[in-house]
This record gives sequence, C-alpha cells and structure tokens, in this order.
Amino acid sequence: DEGIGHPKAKSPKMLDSNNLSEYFKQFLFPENECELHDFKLSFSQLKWDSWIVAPHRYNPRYCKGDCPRLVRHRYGSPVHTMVQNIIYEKLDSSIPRPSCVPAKYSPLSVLTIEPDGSIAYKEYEDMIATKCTCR
Amino acid sequence: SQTLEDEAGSSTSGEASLETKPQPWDQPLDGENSPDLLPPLLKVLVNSHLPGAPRLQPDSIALRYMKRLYKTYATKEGIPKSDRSHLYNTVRLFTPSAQHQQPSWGQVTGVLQSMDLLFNLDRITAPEHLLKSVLLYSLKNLVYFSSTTKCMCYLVVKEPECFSPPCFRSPQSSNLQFEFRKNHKWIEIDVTTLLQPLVASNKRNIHIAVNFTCYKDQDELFDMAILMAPSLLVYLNDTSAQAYHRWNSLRFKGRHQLFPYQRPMEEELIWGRKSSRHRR
Repeated sequence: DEGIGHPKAKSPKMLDSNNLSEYFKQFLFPENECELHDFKLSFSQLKWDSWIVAPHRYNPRYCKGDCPRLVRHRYGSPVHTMVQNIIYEKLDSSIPRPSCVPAKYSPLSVLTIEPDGSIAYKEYEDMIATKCTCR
Repeated sequence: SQTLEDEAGSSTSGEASLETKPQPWDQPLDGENSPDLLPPLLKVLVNSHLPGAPRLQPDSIALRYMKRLYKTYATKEGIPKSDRSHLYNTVRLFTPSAQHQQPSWGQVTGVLQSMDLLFNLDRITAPEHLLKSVLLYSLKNLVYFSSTTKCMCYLVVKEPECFSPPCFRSPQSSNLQFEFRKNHKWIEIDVTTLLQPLVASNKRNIHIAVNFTCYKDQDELFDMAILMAPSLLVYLNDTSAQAYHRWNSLRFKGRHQLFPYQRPMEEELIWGRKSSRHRR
C-alpha cells in the first residue's frame, strides 16, 4: 500500500523473507531519529567563570532528530502524538509534526561567589536533559 | 502583548505607569543576553550576579573549604551524588563583615581568644530554611594538642542594633573536646539552636561574641596558635521550584516502579488486539 511509510523513506526494497525486520525498519524508524546529543560548554565561554567556581564544564545535552510515525512505546509518547502525525500526513501538513523534546532531566550542583563575597553551594533542578520523547 | 496594548491604549495613565513601574527592558543587560531571555532557572543564576556587577572577592581559605565540600557532594560533571541522605540542597559560607579580637592567653590556662563577629546574611532568601549552622575555624598553623586537651567555647548571639540585655539570646556554653591529628585544619562549632530563631524571624545581621578557652595539663607545654576569625556555615533547604529536592526524586522513582511494563499501544494497533472474547 503506497500510503504506508515515511514520505522520506527510500523506495521499499524487494521483500525478502530473511530481512523482514529491515523491511519494516525503513517504515518505522527515520534515519536521523530523535535522540539525545551532547553539548559541552564551559562557563568561561559565557564569561560567568568569575562567579561560577564549579563545575568547570557543563553538558546540558539536547534532543534532536525526526520522530518515527508510530512513537508510542519507544518514546513513551501519548496516543495524541500518533494522532497529530496522522493529521499532518493525511489532513493538513500545516499542522506541525510531533517534536523531539526532552522528557527527563537531572539536577546540577553549582558553586558560586555571591556579590557580597559569600560563597554558595546550590543544587538546581532540571539542568541536564537525560531522556528524549516525541510530543 | 495584552498588558502592553492596555498601557499603549490608556496613553496618559499608561505613560505614568510606564515611567513609575520598572520595565523588563530596564534590567541591566548581561552582554548580549538580557536576563529576561534566559530560562527561569538560569535567570536565578544570572539575576543574582550580572558579570559586570561589582563583587567582593571571597576569603581564599573559605573558598578552599567550599571547593572541598563541592567535591564531596557532586561529581566532576556537577551531578549531585545520590549517596547523600540529608535534605539540604544549599550551603552558604559567610565571612564576618566586622570582627574585634583580643588575642590573649596565659601560661596557666591557655585562653585562646575572644572575638566579636558581625555577619550579614542577606543572601539567605525567603524560601531557604535553616537546617544546620556551624562556626568554622581554620587553624592558621598546625596546633599540637594531646588528646587530653579540653576546650570550652562560650557563645553569645544577638542582633547588633539591640544592646539592652533582654535582646541577648540565652548565652550557650558548650564543652568541646578536641583531638587534633597532624593534618587537622578545621574546627566546627554548632550554633544551630542559637541562630535558628533569628534566621526564622528574618533577622539578617547577626552579632556573635565568642570566647574560646583551652585548658592544658600542668606539665604539658604547647604552642597555641591563634585561631583565625571563623566563617559562618549555614546548611539550608531551598524550597523554591528551581532547587533540587532529593526526596521528590526518590518518591518519583518509587511510584514509577509501581506500574511495571505496560503492553505498548502500537503493538496492539499493528498486530490487532487480543480477542476481547478471550479476555472477557
């Protein structure tokens, strides 16, 4: 059925019994799939190293990539995500496709010098992305 | 945009309110990023110190202590270590803004010193609740005690502008026994019970008078170094949304384990549902 399959996917290879999973893969998972990427920055690049003493390097990470058409279990996406994808593909392509965004974070400990010269150790919530999802 | 239209609409009162009320664009710009463009969390970091903002340099010994505390509590990447059970997510170290010290010690008693210390705790924010507080002494030189040496510390904590006796907190003297080893560099004196009521009632200028006395055995000679002015260390639980709440993450993990693996929806969509008759 030519309607099935990711519009960008290559034309399906001849179906061969022993690479059935390969055949399905080209429909289910896009090439540059939604996943977590590193971005290591140091506070000196932001000119904040005069008051942020530690950590020296900070990797907030980020999510990037295309969301597969059937995104339920693999990304913990709600059914709404599939509905949105169907709307985009079948009804109105001005509706955005599901986006690849962070789903979980971890905290960061920061050691800073305060304007009055005192020193503060603080733990901030949600500073590092640890898992991506499609929404 | 709604509020902006309102202000633009009612031009006279709008202009008046625009002039009086500080507008976001009034914020000093931090390089190319005005604080308003940053996510709320980094705004907490940026707002409290804009790189151009003047700042006092911290005491180097205090900074060394806090760097060591950081390594104890977090990994090199800055991830809080999960093996910690206590609830504080903020530790602040204050050095005295003013101090008066009378170093005096007699050959007989070895009285160390008495000090009048003034601490300004303005950096403690309202959502930060005090859990523990210690006076932190760093030994200027290594002091050689035998383990039998007993030290007595006599503390009075009060609000500086208040001089009549009723303001004095009930003075607390605590019997502190020190046993020094070769590399011992810090002494901690717990002042939580004295400080708690003041911090809880939003007092931020604290006056602490300390009298430190150490007794030695008759035949023992020891060269007593003069202790340097102590820092005040406060352990706080920041209850604001931006702060990391350890017990929250523990509770979340517990709940997540309650609902083990669910049959994924798309498998049912692709391979069809099990026969409902069978399930019924």
